[in-house]
Amino acid sequence: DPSMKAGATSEGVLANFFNSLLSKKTGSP
Amino acid sequence: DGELDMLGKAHEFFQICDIEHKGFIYRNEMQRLRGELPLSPEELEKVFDSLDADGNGSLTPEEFTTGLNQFLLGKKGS
Repeated sequence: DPSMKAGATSEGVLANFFNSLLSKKTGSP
Repeated sequence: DGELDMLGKAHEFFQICDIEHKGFIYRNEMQRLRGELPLSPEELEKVFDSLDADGNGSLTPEEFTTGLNQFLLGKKGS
C-alpha cells in the first residue's frame, strides 16, 4: 500500500504545515 | 477558547484556497497557501494528500479541520 509509506514522511510535513498555520498571526495571542 | 480559535484559523486558510467558495478545494488550489506558509509545493501536495482522507482529489473544510484536530490530539498525547 503506497499510502502507508507516504504516511510516515507526511507526518512531519503535516506538523510543519499546522504549526505554521497556527503560529500565523490572525488574532490576539 | 483556543480550540475554536484554531478552527477559525483553519477555516480562514481554507477560504484562501477556495476563492470561488465552492466548498472544497483541488490539489492545485492548495498552492495558494504558498504565499502564506513557508512550505514548498511538494510539501503542500503532501499535506493535501494527507488531509484528503477519502482520496477523491478534493478537500472539504471538514477534512481540513479533521486533520487539524488529529494533529492537535497527537500533540497532546505525546
